[in-house]
Amino acid sequence: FQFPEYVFLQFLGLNKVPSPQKFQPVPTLLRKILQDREAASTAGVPQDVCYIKELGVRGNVLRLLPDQGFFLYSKTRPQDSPCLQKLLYFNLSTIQEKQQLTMAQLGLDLGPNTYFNLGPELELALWLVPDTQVWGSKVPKAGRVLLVKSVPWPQGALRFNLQGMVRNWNSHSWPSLGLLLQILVKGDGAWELDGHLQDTCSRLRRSLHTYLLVVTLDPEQCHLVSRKRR
Amino acid sequence: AAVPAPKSTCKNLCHRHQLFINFRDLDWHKWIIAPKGFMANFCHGECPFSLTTSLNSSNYAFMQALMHAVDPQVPQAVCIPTKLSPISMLYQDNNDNVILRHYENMVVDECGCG
Repeated sequence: FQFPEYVFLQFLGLNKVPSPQKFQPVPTLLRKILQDREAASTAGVPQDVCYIKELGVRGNVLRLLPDQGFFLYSKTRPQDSPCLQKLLYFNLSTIQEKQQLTMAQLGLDLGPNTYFNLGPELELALWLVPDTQVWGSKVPKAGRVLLVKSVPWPQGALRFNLQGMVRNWNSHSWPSLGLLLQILVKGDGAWELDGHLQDTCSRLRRSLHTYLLVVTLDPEQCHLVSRKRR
Repeated sequence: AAVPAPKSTCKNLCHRHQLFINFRDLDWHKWIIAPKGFMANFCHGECPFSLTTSLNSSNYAFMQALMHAVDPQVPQAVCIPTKLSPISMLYQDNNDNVILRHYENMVVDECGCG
């Protein structure tokens, strides 16, 4: 008897058996959602599998897409350039066309949040990068500004809602998402004098971890709640 | 006329059979992060007319068992899941995406005749 493995894989939305080189870290949020679901199942509590109460959105599939982008290094003096520039690249091609995107959240982890070893204030800026197809040949041009925000550092994890930007997403016209992240150190100049700036920037580069959390809804398994008529 | 009750031992009556599939046995533990396996419980057993009402049956199962007793051409009531629960799976695909997916009605909790 040969178990029809491919049938099961198709059921999961996969084409072939995944063979990951290493397991990606699973964020606490996903583990919590999973544990809550398992506890509810064990207790026999009825569940709506098409609503994720922890995020307050409808959907039955959560995807954590790792950033496949790269750092950009400037040839100018560190004082004259941003502390950190990174092109964030997220491959959206695995999301099937029929699935409806109900949430997209960018996660930026800037290292552990601590009261010790306090650093300067940071200014974060995020741009949409169109035409991610041409990345291989040249440094892409930044498009629309999505965010400019000042944060104290160390800050821990930050989350930004990109739902408005990807509302009209579909996999044919938009197989990937490219963003340009720029982090500037805000200070009175003292940071630049005694080598703190470079130290801060290299620490940021080491600790930066970015991901995109995407929630989709499979209309074959779930139904969108239609608006009531006024 | 009285309908003769077919003989069934308790062992053969419709009930839930527990079956656990360990993902390690299928080599799927390399990409499925959680759970460790799947409770592939199934329903199996007879639904004799005399016990249809006591085997967690629907009213229709009772009627069908009665009709089958009168006319054997009518199929017997069958042992089916009557209560199912969802599962959530956390796995990793070929693009290093971590995916948490909820599936409705995946695990058989209770069986009955229907």
